[in-house]
Amino acid sequence: EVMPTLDMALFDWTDYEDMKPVDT
Amino acid sequence: PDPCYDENGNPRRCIPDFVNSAFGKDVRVSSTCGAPATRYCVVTEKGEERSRDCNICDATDPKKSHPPAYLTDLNNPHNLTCWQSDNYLQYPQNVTLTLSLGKKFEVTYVSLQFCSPRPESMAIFKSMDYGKTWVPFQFYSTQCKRMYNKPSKAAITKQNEQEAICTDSHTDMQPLTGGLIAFSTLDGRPSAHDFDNSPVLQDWVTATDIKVTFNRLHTFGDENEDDSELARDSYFYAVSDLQVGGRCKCNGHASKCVKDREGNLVCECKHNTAGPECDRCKPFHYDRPWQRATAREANECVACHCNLHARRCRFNMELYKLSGRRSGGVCLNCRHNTAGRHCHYCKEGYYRDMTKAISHRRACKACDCHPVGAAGKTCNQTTGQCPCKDGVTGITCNRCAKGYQQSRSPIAPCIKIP
Repeated sequence: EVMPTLDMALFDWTDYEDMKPVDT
Repeated sequence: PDPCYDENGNPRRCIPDFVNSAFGKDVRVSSTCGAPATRYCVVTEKGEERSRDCNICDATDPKKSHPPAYLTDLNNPHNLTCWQSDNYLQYPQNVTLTLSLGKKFEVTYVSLQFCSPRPESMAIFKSMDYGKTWVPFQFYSTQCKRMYNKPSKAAITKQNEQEAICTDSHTDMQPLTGGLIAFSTLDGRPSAHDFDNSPVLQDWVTATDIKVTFNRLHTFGDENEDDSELARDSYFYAVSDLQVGGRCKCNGHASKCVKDREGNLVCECKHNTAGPECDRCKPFHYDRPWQRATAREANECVACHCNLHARRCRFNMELYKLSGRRSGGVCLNCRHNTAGRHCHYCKEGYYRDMTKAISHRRACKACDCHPVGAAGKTCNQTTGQCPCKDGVTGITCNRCAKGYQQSRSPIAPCIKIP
């Protein structure tokens, strides 16, 4: 079973703005 | 066939032809008769009888002029043409002949054929820096100590091979015309038989310019007698031929010298060498140090090994010694995401695509580690595997592992399914 790729939109970036990729 | 390579294409020592490098070149002289027109007399001897035959030297009359061009023109023994100085220029006044060879030559001999009697004292100098500084090559005098403060015929040993000596040979007044002075640069020097391995003698024979200084005339001692004017008009320097025998200096890496775009004489360098005397390695050929070619070894310059990823490199002596004197080149500015002395591995953040040769411009692929799923940006250089966070899988760490699901936290993107 192949798992789906990580969906960047599902992450909560509130406390991690510095980690957030530019294009998300 | 190119003399710098054998029949199998392997490099071998090559040298330009032996030539009279003075031929056809301009000679600067400090004195030439004929301006204004003057009388000169040629002394001849028949038994005990001495007679003088007088003529006019006139620079404006081609038939009566004796210009310096006659020193280096075709030397036809049946029609000798002579340069001639003004009369009776005696010590401390000198007469000098200066010849620029245009580049470095390895000089084997310097010879002068006289129309007048040979000088009583003269010196030959060389320059290695196009006339800025001069080094004595050889002195000739009947009075070496008095004229040049040199012993007559000093012994040449291994310790003073690069030293000019003074000799009283070739200084006889006879013959009154046609006498020769020939200086052989290597004659009598102990290392001459092992010239290849003697940097001292290689340096000794190297010259860009030659200067001959006539210091004192030979006379019959009658110049101060009653008829001194006639006598003095008989004493001058006259030379029919100045030869500088040697080879264009190319350190064994060229078989000929040619004129470059600016008209300067330069070696036509082979063996990946460059410079007017092939005295350095050409760019990107610094894998081993430059060396002069010998009869045994061409010592060609070798290109750096950069797998087609660099255009520049430098030589490192320490690495060269560590390699057993085989390779010392270090590539500079490796491109196509490569790194290392030979651009032979992938730089950080890239991994090797084993389906392509290392010399391929796409031999290194970006790791492309997932910005959230990977714990860093550097992947395994061989497999391309990025370091994944707990519960994350995939080459680039872009999926949750089996039994995990995506969370909302970028710190722990995959959590165990309860």
